Amino acid sequence: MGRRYIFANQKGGVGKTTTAVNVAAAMAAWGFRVLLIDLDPQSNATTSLGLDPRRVSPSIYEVMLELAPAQAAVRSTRWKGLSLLPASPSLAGATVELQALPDARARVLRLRERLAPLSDGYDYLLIDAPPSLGLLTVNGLAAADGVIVPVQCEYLALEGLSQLMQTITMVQRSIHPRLVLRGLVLTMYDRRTVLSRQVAEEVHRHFPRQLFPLVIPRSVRMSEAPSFGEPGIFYAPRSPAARAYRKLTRLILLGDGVP
Amino acid sequence: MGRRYIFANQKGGVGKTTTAVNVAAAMAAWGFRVLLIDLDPQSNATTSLGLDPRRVSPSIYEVMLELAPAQAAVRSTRWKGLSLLPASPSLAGATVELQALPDARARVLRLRERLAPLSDGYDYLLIDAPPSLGLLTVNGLAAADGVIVPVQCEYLALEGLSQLMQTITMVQRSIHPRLVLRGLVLTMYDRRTVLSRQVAEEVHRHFPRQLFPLVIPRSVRMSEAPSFGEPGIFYAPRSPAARAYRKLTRLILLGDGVP
Ligand SMILES: Nc1ncnc2c1ncn2[C@@H]1O[C@H](COP(=O)(O)OP(=O)(O)OP(=O)(O)O)[C@@H](O)[C@H]1O
Ligand SMILES: Nc1ncnc2c1ncn2[C@@H]1O[C@H](COP(=O)(O)OP(=O)(O)OP(=O)(O)O)[C@@H](O)[C@H]1O
Ligand SMILES: [Mg+2]
Ligand SMILES: [Mg+2]
Repeated sequence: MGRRYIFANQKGGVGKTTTAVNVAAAMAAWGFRVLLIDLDPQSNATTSLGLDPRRVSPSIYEVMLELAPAQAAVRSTRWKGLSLLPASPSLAGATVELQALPDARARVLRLRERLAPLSDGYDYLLIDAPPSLGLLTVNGLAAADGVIVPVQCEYLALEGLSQLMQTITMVQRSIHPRLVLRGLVLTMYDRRTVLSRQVAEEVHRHFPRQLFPLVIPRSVRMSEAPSFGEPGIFYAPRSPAARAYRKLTRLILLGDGVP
Repeated sequence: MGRRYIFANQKGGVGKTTTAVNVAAAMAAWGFRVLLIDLDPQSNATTSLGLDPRRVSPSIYEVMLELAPAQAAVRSTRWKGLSLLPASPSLAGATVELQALPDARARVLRLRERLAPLSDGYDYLLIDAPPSLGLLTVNGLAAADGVIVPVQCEYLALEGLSQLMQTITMVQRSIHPRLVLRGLVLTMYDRRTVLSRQVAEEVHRHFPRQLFPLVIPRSVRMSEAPSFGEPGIFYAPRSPAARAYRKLTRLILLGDGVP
């Protein structure tokens, strides 16, 4: 049974996609079978692995609407062990279609049902969520075992954490009691600014046991990588951010008790 | 009749809130009567002006659901000429409630109707949109005269522009033919990186006539300002980013033929 993690935070631009892509890549490089699932209509995870979201079909949209089985949408990538369930812009329409379902539980459990047949084929299934707490993200939370929360080292990124925690609690209480907060990870840390340090201290104060003991430094190499269609840890393997993503991945694997 | 602009881009973290807040502040400082409307459940524009979104009531949520008239939710701020129609986290629930309305046009025209009584009291109404192309943003597009698109100087920020343009075209064709693209503005430009220059060139190539002829430089002073509850142009008036926001505001006012 593959472990399933979702990278979620409704604050935009905090590094959800970059973290999901690089953790997936690091795990695959160490021999794990990983499926990255793009659950964002922006399809940035799909682009980051070199595919054109406008040309992928079937994608997660067809899977969510039961037009295709999940396995039919899975694609292999250039990297051994790393597979992708891509998104396309049509995913923006899925929310309205799911909202129209008569049964409230069916609306939020659709992704979990559609992914169930896939779980045994992978060691990890990693979900990249959109910047919202709407139906797509709730589907992702219901389908995951744990939540990994990237937190940008910016003041405005602090604000939304309580709303996110409330949503996780709501999902635990209503449909998925075993969902856990796997951890928070500080991203785009700039050691030259006081702000980064202040935000890091604040997050540590509120989440002392759930904050991964590292920071992902700001590094332009990370933001260049998507234009080459490859994960930052392959594009610039010796960059400080790449080293930090490998450390984060080791901590996730160790915490899971994976050999 | 006040002019209405929406700051929209579904890509997260590109500077929508920062741009809306600083343009609103600059206009108010030059004597215009400005209403900033926070249409994002994250309520970052509300926080950026020093209010606590969890304590504001009524907010835009009650206005959208016809529980309170817009005027009742408007608050004055510390700065003369600058008023705020705040958001609160409850706004996240508005989408589901609007979606339940039987008439498709009523769903997307709600904000426009609710703001109509306000227009004469202000020179400008500026709307800060959430990072999505869902019902809230479509309501904002239907209520606006023009769209201002902040574009972060990052590769992934380029990807989503075509989806945004398609959504604007859809709104023009279905409900609001007079909606215009007022302009794009490059944000968080870092002149030390090749990436910023490449993205700027790419945006200029695709939108030569609609790109405002300036860049908003990356500046930590801008991201510190929200923690003090004040716009960056007041918190750090001599910073390069503050100067750039004043220039942007001048260009908007000049283009509107406003004395
Ligand atoms: N460590 C880093 N250093 C520098 N830039 C980074 C870093 N991590 C991510 N970025 C860049 O910051 C931007 C935002 O990151 P990303 O797109 O991963 O965030 P996100 O939370 O997935 O955004 P969205 O909310 O739109 O889904 C991207 O342009 C990305 O390339
Ligand atoms: N010129 C700038 N220089 C440095 N930091 C900036 C600048 N403009 C904005 N920021 C910071 O970048 C982050 C993202 O900006 P902002 O929140 O305004 O974007 P947004 O598009 O409104 O995000 P969302 O998609 O979550 O609504 C914030 O922490 C903000 O303080
Ligand atoms: Mg993303
Ligand atoms: Mg915002």
